[in-house]
Amino acid sequence: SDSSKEHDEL
Amino acid sequence: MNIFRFLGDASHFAAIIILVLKIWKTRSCAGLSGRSQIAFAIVFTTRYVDLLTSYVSLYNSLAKIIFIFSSYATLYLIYFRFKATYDGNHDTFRLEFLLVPCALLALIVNHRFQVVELLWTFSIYLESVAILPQLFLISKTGEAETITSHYLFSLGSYRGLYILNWIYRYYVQNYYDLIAISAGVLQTLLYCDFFYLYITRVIKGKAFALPA
Repeated sequence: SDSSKEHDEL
Repeated sequence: MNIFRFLGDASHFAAIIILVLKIWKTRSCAGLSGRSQIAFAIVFTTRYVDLLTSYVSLYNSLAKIIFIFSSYATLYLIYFRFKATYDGNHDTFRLEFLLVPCALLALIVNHRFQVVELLWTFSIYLESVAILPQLFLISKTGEAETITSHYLFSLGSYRGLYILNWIYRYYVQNYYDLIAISAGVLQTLLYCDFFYLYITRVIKGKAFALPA
């Protein structure tokens, strides 16, 4: 899935 | 956190340190695009407003604070401290040509129509093209100081490593973000021409100059 809920990258 | 992402972040930190050291040691920001640095300051500011809304890790928060702080420190060095050495005559790329399309695209192509998310999306699009004024400046003058080319190589490597990180995350964590990936690929492609010249010239000890 396109996991876009959390942006955990910088 | 995987090795590619860690090395990517390390490369990003290195780029910023190289940039600040170059300005500080040479007492000059000649050859640097203030407009690209303005774009990066906007990128970090709009992306990291989530510092206030979501916590990922201490590493993540510290890195965000450092990126925001260093981007404004760089602007201070270019536009105030060493303004006399700033190459404004050659730094003429119109930032609105990047800001407006990125803002419009963020409004159209996003994951969720919500303020923080739209700012994040805008920052992702803007980062992908933020280096264009710098590349434009180099194309106008036809050359770059060796240390400036090291800066650009570090910055480009950061994005290249992030692509490896996304490939890894796709296979290992089944995680992917199409907006980040497509913008990141575009960003990396913009560096390819530079990478070629960097490897063929600077690594061999020659000055970075565009082919006549």
